[in-house]
Amino acid sequence: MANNNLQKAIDLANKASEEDKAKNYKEALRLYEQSVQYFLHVVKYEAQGEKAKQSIRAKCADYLDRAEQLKEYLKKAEKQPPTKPV
Amino acid sequence: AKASGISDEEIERQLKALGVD
Repeated sequence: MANNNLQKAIDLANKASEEDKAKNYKEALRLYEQSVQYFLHVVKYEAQGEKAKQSIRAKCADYLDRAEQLKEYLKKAEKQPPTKPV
Repeated sequence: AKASGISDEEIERQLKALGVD
């Protein structure tokens, strides 16, 4: 079972949370997305036990929630007009 | 509770929602 995709997904997720902690939200968002894509591939195409699939899906949900938050934050940050002197 | 019952399709949908900038 080529679980290098699983390993890749885990590496990406770890990297994403490092970037997240380092406040590189743009990079963290991209990495969260990539890691979920890999996890999803593993769940769909690399037969895992139902239990393993369920726990991977739950992880995906967490990462997606976090990614959503980062996306919202970035959107707001970008829209933030430069504080014009009143 | 959501996380425990999520399906592949739901994950895919959220991914697309994220990706589409």
